[in-house]
Amino acid sequence: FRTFPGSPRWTKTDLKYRILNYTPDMEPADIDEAIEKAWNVWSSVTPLKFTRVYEGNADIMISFVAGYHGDYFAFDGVGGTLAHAYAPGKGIGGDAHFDEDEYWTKDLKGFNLFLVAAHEFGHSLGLGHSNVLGSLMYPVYLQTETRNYRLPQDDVEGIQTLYGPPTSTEPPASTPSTETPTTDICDPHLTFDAITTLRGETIFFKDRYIWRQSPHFPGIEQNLISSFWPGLPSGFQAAYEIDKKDQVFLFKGNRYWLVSGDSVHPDFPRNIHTLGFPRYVKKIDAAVYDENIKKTYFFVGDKYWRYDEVTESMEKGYPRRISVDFPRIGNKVDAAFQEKGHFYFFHGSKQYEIDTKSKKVIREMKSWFHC
Amino acid sequence: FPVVPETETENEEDMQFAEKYLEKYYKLKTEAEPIFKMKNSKTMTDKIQEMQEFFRLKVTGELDSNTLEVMKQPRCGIPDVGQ
Repeated sequence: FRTFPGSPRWTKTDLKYRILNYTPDMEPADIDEAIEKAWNVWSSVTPLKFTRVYEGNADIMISFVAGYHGDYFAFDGVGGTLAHAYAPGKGIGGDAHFDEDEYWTKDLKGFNLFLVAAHEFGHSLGLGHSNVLGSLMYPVYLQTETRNYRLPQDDVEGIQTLYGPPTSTEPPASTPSTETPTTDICDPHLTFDAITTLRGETIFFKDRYIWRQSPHFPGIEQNLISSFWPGLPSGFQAAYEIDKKDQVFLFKGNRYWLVSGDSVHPDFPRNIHTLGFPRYVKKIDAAVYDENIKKTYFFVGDKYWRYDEVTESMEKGYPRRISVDFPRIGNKVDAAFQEKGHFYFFHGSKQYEIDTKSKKVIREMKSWFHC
Repeated sequence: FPVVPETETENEEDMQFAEKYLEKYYKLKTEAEPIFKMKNSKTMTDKIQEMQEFFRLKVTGELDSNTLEVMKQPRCGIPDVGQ
């Protein structure tokens, strides 16, 4: 699959479409059904919801037109180009045009409107063409069985890279991405799933949310994880940044992802065992990169491993016990990050500032947010 | 004078069709009156290769029958490369 350059996508999940006119080739009711079914193809695998409007502006305007029709891309009569659609954006962005000179049908006698519409709506949502034969976003029209149509996996992966999967635990579509969770940042029993630095900010992961703390702005900004990385799950358990490479690694269960800002690197997720963990390790509790020695500490249960980021291999002599090498912090680390030459380890609701060289606790902190 | 590549001797109609196709879907740039015919021909070959790679055809850079057959199939109007 491919997205358009810059990966434009809609930033809201509630989208409106309007059918501006009908082709005389089909009954209007059949056209309505084909269009609605085409939208269902995408709404069933994303958090997106499509509502038809009958007047005024809509995000996606759908029309049947022939030859030159007011944009720079004229249609060409019978055959050749069947339709086109525009990437997400204002004005003509998202709109879909169908060549009226083609013979549109609800079966396969002509060009099946449902199939072509579903393909064009993929463009309206931000997908480019795929070179996977059989995928919906393959550029050439292929006659495909439309009864019980199932979106091919390549298309599912493409659209979920842009918008993420549908989950029943997601909040309603109308909820803005900056929805404030009910957790009090000064709650003395506050705990976090994972913490990392990211481009100068500190990112705290808690359930479905990330809390951003920036040195340039006051306060804490709380957002859904999916608003930054739509294709990623929530519930990350560990995270760390290699600042000079602009890389942040996110861990959940036995998988990990690599992101740079809000871009997710391809070829991820990978299995944590590719890093050199033994098979009995099922998840990572916390991770922190030491930029002085270019090694990453991985905390699992009451032990920790150390990974050499230069040789990309786990160091020999590990795992070692946390309580032996990091005295006073207990036998577990829930979250960790490095800032200004110190480690910060979180164990339950306790926070420790640690000297990276001696691994000794400098101070125990009561709160991270100046409470 | 430089030798004209074999692609230049193929069916002129097919070549014109392919040129239009590649302009539309693969950002082929053509000059109205090419000064260096060989240079233009190389660009066409590159674009044919690009199209063959996309469609997982045998990459020859030549307008063979398989390539032409794919080009003539009804399709979406969005380019396969760029925007």
